[in-house]
Amino acid sequence: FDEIIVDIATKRKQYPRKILECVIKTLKAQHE
Amino acid sequence: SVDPMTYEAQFFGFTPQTCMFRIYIAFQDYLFEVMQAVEQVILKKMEGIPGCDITPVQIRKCTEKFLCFMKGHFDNLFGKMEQLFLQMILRIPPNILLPEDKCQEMYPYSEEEFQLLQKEIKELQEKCKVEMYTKQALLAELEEQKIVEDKLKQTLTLFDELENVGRDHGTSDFRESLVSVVQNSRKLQDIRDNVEKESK
Amino acid sequence: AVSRVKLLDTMVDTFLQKLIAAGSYQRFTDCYKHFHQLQPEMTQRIYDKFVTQLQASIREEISEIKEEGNLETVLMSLDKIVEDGKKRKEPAWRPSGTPEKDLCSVLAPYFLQQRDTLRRHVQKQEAKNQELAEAVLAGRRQVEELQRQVQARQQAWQALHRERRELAAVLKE
Repeated sequence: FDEIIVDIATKRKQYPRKILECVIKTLKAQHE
Repeated sequence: SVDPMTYEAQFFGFTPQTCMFRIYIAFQDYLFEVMQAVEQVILKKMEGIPGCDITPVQIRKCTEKFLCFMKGHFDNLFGKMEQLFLQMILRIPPNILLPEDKCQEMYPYSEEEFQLLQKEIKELQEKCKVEMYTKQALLAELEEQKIVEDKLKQTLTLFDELENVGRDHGTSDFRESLVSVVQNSRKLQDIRDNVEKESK
Repeated sequence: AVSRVKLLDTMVDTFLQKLIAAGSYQRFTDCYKHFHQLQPEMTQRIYDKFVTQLQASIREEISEIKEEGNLETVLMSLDKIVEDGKKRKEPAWRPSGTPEKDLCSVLAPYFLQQRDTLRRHVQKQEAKNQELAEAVLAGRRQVEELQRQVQARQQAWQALHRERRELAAVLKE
């Protein structure tokens, strides 16, 4: 249970930033 | 129900309960270790006491008695400390937002609003394309107009040159010159007719 | 506000004090009664050693945990975050449990930026196209005018041509 909590919390911390990087790349490419 | 304290885990990288469990186990191990050391020392000291009638089993019972007492207090005190830790140290107050979640406060977007935003962007992209095509079409027509205008101007120039030719040869205006040629030729005809008549 | 690190140290100290107070020398000698009767000074020394060792081990453990998890820095940064956010009274946002939902606000600023860029782009292009359209209309008028002029000149020449043909006919006679 503890590992699941830490795993989810870590994803909540890291994934938005990672997804953001991809989205920004996509937006830039679209713009170009 | 257990509070998983996921928001704290997001900040600390571990769950506060695990941290406390880790501290509890470590403290408890030390308590046992120190008790064991105490017992070892006492047994060793006893060996050095002549005629000592205390047996190691008795000492073991003393140790267990003291440890049991200490362990009871230890658990009670540690439970209180753990509560304080979880409430005052390893806790994100409910009114606090972590920096990485600042955007949730600044841009509270629901899924519906977000979809609307994406729809608006798609429409704008379409509009962008339409404007680009319009621009190309307009530029193409301007290009065409330029060619047509050049052609028409060439034609007008041609007419001008024709007139200039006429002018260079003494006839400023073709129409008048033609009229005068027609009149002159009619005069010539009359003269010729007269001449023929007189010669008869 | 007391810093979390200070709170932590205070709590551990309190815990130790109370633990030691519970495991008093009195209690210790009650348990090791016979040995204490035989060797009272030794018992005192062993008890003191017990207390010192227990305190040292627990304090060392706390330092290790602080060291390992860089806890002091983390707790100080939490102090800062709490200090910065203390104006807000109502409960703050928390993850909803649906990542897609939570992501909307993360991505929103960038999509808003893209929307604004596109808006500016469209407005700029529309303005440019407006000018181009006017230029095209003016060009069309210009072409019509030139066409009219050419037509007029052409008709004049055709009329001339007819007259010349008449002349030629007359002259031929």
